[in-house]
Amino acid sequence: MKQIALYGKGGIGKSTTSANLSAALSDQGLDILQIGCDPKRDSTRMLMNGRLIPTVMDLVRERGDRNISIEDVVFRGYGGVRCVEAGGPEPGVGCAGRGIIATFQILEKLGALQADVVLYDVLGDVVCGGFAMPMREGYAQEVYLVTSGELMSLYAANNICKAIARLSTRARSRCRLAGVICNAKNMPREKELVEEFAERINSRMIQFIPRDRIVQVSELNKKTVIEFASDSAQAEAYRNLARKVMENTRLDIPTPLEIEDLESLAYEYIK
Amino acid sequence: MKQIALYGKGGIGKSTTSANLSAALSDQGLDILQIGCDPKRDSTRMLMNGRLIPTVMDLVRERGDRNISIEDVVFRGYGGVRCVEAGGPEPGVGCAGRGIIATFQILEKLGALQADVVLYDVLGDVVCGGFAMPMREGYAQEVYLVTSGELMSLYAANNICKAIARLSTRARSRCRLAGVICNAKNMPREKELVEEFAERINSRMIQFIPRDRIVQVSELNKKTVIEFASDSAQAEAYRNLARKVMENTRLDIPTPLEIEDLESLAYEYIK
Ligand SMILES: Nc1ncnc2c1ncn2[C@@H]1O[C@H](COP(=O)(O)OP(=O)(O)O)[C@@H](O)[C@H]1O
Ligand SMILES: Nc1ncnc2c1ncn2[C@@H]1O[C@H](COP(=O)(O)OP(=O)(O)O)[C@@H](O)[C@H]1O
Ligand code: SF4
Ligand SMILES: [Mg+2]
Ligand SMILES: [Mg+2]
Repeated sequence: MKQIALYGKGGIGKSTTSANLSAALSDQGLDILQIGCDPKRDSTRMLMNGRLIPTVMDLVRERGDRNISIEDVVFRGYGGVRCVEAGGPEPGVGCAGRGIIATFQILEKLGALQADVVLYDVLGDVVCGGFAMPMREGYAQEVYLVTSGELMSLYAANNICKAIARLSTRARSRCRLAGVICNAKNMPREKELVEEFAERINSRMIQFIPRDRIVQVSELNKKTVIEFASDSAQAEAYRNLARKVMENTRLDIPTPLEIEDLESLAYEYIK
Repeated sequence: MKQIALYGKGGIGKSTTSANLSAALSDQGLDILQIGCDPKRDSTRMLMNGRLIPTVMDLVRERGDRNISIEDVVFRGYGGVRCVEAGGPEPGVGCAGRGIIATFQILEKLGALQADVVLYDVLGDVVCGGFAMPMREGYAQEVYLVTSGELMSLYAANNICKAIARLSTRARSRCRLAGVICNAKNMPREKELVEEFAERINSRMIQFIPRDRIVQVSELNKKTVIEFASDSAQAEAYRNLARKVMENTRLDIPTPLEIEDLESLAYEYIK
């Protein structure tokens, strides 16, 4: 069972990339479980024809974790991909991380945490104990960073590396950096910048995904690009990503950059 | 002592707005304390000539909270504005919220949590118990949402409203929604969209701040717009915001929107 996580700054394209990656892997014949671990709870929406499935945390708050069956929380979407949304903490009150772990434990108890590939889509803006839970507790073993060339998304990716590096010393966590996915904003020299960033954190850029309007068009049709525009170049980029993820054996302990070095790197590519 | 907080999605412009607001208030003769509560710890950078001041949390981890003096954590910047950065949790391990509260308690113990206006600049991507701490524990009493017309920043602002509404029922928190600041991305009809959003959450847009390259130019010069380009229209927008914040008496309990209603609202303004 391959257990991969996509981490990155909010809005960078984790869910779009996750849903398309899951769809592509499913088309390749694999049994996929995608678990949204972002309070936005919309990770699986494009696999579910635009539907926002109920979240595990909402159900736990409504009924208690003993009154949840597998059909309440696991939904079959495009290509048979199984979809789960952890949901978020009670606004202003709870801990997102505890909700995420509770979700995993419920899925395990229901025998639902099984698949050829489990894909965790996780918010990466704050690398507190809460959002690091999938890595800390050994669920997410191969972490892919999703970033553009924008300094703010590189900053978030770099922070996630600090967490991975720290957690790599713990027995239970077993998580490693598997690669960097550039989800482009179509900036000049963006690919080179993200490639260099990836090298310097002791990893590599595994796929460059262009910014393409076909993503918006597919979204308006409530589908992934894989489903809505399977002949497009964008769909091919997601299929390439899927192949590379399945073939990838390179797992690293990252070497995060100092803030000043990250800034100088980003500025080199602006002039 | 006026205690205000700026909350909003990461990257939306909280720190830029906070630093310029503090600078403008200071120019009006007030004693200002700005506390950065974002793990990015760069809230006060433009008031400190580009310097990233040490964070309280880093110092606590290095020396313990008993060995911290006021000069270690409170720095005087532009116009005498006093600057503090709470810092972030240990990546992958700690709780951002506990760090924020520890910072406030240390400042209180040092007699440093005093000013005409205390301005908290707080990450609003995740409205977990951690980042809601300034509101929960009664430090932040007037909350200003910083948003653009982009759905993702409105979504974050709406979530913060859920937290404010929930916490308004608790005795200790005393926090209210004081207004919405539109930090523009120069989208068509953006002002109208944010005005309508503000009305529908039972508040109002208190200031429209254009997107202006003078912000980048000032930043490259390591200064706020108030300092670097005090005759610009952008500086005047920040001064207007400062005046309105000091005159504002309207404090509301917000009425957050349902996701579907927020999306329909945003889509109305796209066509
Ligand atoms: N490669 C891309 N090209 C064009 N638009 C994209 C691309 N990737 C993501 N987007 C858009 O960016 C927005 C945010 O993406 P999303 O996957 O929801 O981010 P996240 O899950 O990281 O918060 C979505 O509306 C999506 O349409
Ligand atoms: N009104 C504006 N016009 C142009 N650029 C802006 C404006 N406000 C913010 N920015 C830019 O947006 C970036 C993010 O702003 P920042 O204040 O750091 O966001 P936050 O504190 O919410 O994470 C900064 O680099 C800043 O230069
Ligand atoms: S650990 Fe993280 S998610 Fe949990 S309350 Fe603290 S800041 Fe929020
Ligand atoms: Mg997402
Ligand atoms: Mg900031």
